[in-house]
Order: sequence, then structure tokens, then C-alpha cells
Amino acid sequence: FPVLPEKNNEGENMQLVQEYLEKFYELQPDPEHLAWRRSTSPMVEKIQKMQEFFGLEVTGKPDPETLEVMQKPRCGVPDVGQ
Amino acid sequence: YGFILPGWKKTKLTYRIVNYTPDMTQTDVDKAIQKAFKVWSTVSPLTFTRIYKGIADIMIAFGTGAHGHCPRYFDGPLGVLGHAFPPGNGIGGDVHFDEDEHWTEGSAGFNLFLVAAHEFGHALGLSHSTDRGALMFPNYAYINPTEFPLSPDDISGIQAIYGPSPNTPDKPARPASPKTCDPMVSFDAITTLRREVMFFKDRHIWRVYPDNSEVELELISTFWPFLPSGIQAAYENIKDQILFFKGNNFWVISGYQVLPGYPKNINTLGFPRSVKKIDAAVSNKNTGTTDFFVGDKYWRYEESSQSMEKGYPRQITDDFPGIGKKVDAVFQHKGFFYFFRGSKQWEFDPNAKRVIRVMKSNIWFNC
Repeated sequence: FPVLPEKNNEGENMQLVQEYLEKFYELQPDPEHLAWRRSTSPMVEKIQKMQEFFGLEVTGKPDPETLEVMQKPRCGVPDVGQ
Repeated sequence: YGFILPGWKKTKLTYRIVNYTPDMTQTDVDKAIQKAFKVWSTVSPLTFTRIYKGIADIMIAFGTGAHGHCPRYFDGPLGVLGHAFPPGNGIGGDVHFDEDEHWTEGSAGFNLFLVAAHEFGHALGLSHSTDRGALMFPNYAYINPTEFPLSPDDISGIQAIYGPSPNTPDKPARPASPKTCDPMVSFDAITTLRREVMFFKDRHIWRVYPDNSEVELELISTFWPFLPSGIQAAYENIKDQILFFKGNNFWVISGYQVLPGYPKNINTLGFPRSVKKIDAAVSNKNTGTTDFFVGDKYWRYEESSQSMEKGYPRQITDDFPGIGKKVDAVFQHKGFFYFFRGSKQWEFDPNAKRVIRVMKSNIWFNC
């Protein structure tokens, strides 16, 4: 029966978060650190927006509930900033 | 809801199906698309006419990865299912579906009608809604196709752009999502499943772990797309299964699957034909019996022999004093029975046969 997804390794999770936020929350890729950004504050802010939109607890962190929502099939239109 | 003004400056719009998915017959695709447009034309002054060549306002296509001149790419199976562009010239209004998904007219894979209806909402100027019960919520959730898929939020959104329909809708909108901490909340049915308790209301389900403060609101169809909304009774049996009741039908569910041969008629459990529906059910883990509440009476079912006990039905008030004559829902937790009617619940000790306390129905949600 439905359970929260297994915790993947942190790198895979962060990649998922990065790609999701770029697609749906207009997170700008960092030109110097495409795979990883040194300052996480823009990402934290976008995660908070995403959590607020989906009615999740606003932690600014990619916790299991947030990752679960990010893995659900969805529409490709951004949720904010249209 | 959210929207992008001004929307289309006309109400008579055209659409064209540029290509087809091989997952479905062309007739079924045509039907799904037509039905998806009808959803919006029912509640607005918009009309949609199909054209077969040239440029339509809404061009509909299936594609994979980088497709045509579209600036947005698809991502393979799962993830993004489709996308659409707000009203405008050129790509404006166009709708694309990811051909890497499995498109169907049913509950398997992704239902094309539902995804198309959602994308058409974008093509008409709506953005995503934060209402989980809205069609314009960004995550896919299967809805029984016999139900009208728009929520009041969706209808308010489209009518904020184009105004209401000149005709009265022939189908009622889906009920709005229930509010978790509404003090007047009542429940259709409640059951345990292992360590969690599930509260059913219309199309929704709250999942609660009693020893944990988390409450999750989901659509029933997220887990069991084949179940109808408005479940009237449910209980967990001794085989890690849940039985769901609506009208004279019941379903046995194991995990995500319904067991073969269901739904069955409740008469097969031993009810007389005069019983048309079950109000509530609870399996007593201490005795291995299940009590079914129907009106002011209850029946007792022996789980091991799978038969009704003799001497039933009996009056609820005789054996469960203090809980009244009718029950909406009931479940067992740590030996006690919790009976619900309207916005109240009664904690009942089945051994002492007395009510311990009376509480608001939603205290399980930590409101």
C-alpha cells in the first residue's frame, strides 16, 4: 500500500529538485555551477513557493513529502511566474 | 484558480487534431477531445468547432522529446504528461501531449479525456489552481469519467474570463474539497488499514496515523480509481483487506487492487434483500466479528466462518447504549469503538458497553 518513496541518494534527489524547480518554478540555472549551486537560497525560496502551492509544510527543504509530490505525473505548464 | 487575461477575444473557437497517438483508436481520441471541450463549453459561452486543415485556434498534437517548433521539451515516460499555451496567435492556444505516456480512455495509464480537459483549461487562459479538488490542479488524478470533472473553483476561473454559460449546466459541478478543520465536518465512512485510519468524504480521503500528527488529504481515485465516490461504509478485515460499500455493492481491496469478481451484491454476505445499503461497519479485532449498521439496527458477521450470526439484526440502542439510533461511520482503535454521526463522535467501550466520552468528529486531525 502507498508509502513514501525510498530515500534515494542525496545527489539524485537534488537533481530531481533542481530540474523540477527549473521547469515549474523558474529557477534559473547557475551558469557557473550548472549541476550544483553554491548558494542554496534561491532554491530554498523556490522550494518554499512550491510547498506553499501544494499545501505542504513550508520547510524550504526537499523533505520526503516534497519529493513525493515532485515525482507525481503532472502538467508541463509552470505553476507560477507565467 | 488563476488566469491570464484577456483570454480569447472571441467565443467561437476552432480546433484541429494534427496527429494521433497509436495507444488508442482514432475514434476514441476524437471522442476524448470532443468530450474535453464539452466540459468547458457547458459552463461558459465558448463553442468549439473542429476543422481538418489549416490553422485552428487550438492545434492539438502528440509528440516526444523536442517536438516541432515547440519551445518546451517532453521528458519521456511519466513526469510531464502534456502542456498547453495560453490564448494568442501562433503557438498560443496549442496543446501537446507526451507520446511517451500510455494514453487510454479508462483508468489505466493516463486518461486522455482528463488530461485534455486540463490542458484545454490552459489553452483558454487558466493557470494552475492550488485547490486539490480542481481539474486545474497540476498533478494528475484519475476521476471516474461518469463524474463531471470541473470543481466550483474551475468554473469560477473560466467564468472570471468569459462569463457564465447562457445555458444551465446539465451536470452539477464536483463538490469542493472538504476543509480538514471544518468544525461541522462529517464522514461517509471510516476504516483502519494497518496503523492508519482513513476517513472518507465524497471523493476524498484523509489518512491519519493516530500516533503521529500528520494528516494527508487525497482523492480516493489516487489509490483506487475503480471505486465510486461517496463510499458509505468500509472496514478492515483480518486478511489485510478493506471492504468498501456503496448502495447494494461491495468491493474487496488488497493494496491497490480490487479482488476479481467484485463488486458483489451485499446479499452475498447474508443480508436480506430488504437491505439496500450499509451505513457503517467495524470489525472487532478482539472477537473476529464485524458489525454492520443499517438504519437503527445492526447485524453481526463471523469473519472466520464468513456467515451472519444468528439472532440478528438487533437494535443499536440495546447493545450500544448512548450512541443514538443511527451511525454514519465507525472504527476500532486501541480496543474502543469510535462512532460518528454528523459532527460528533462517541468513544465507546465494547466490553463495558458504555460511552466513555463525546467529542467533535475531527479531533483526529489535530485541529
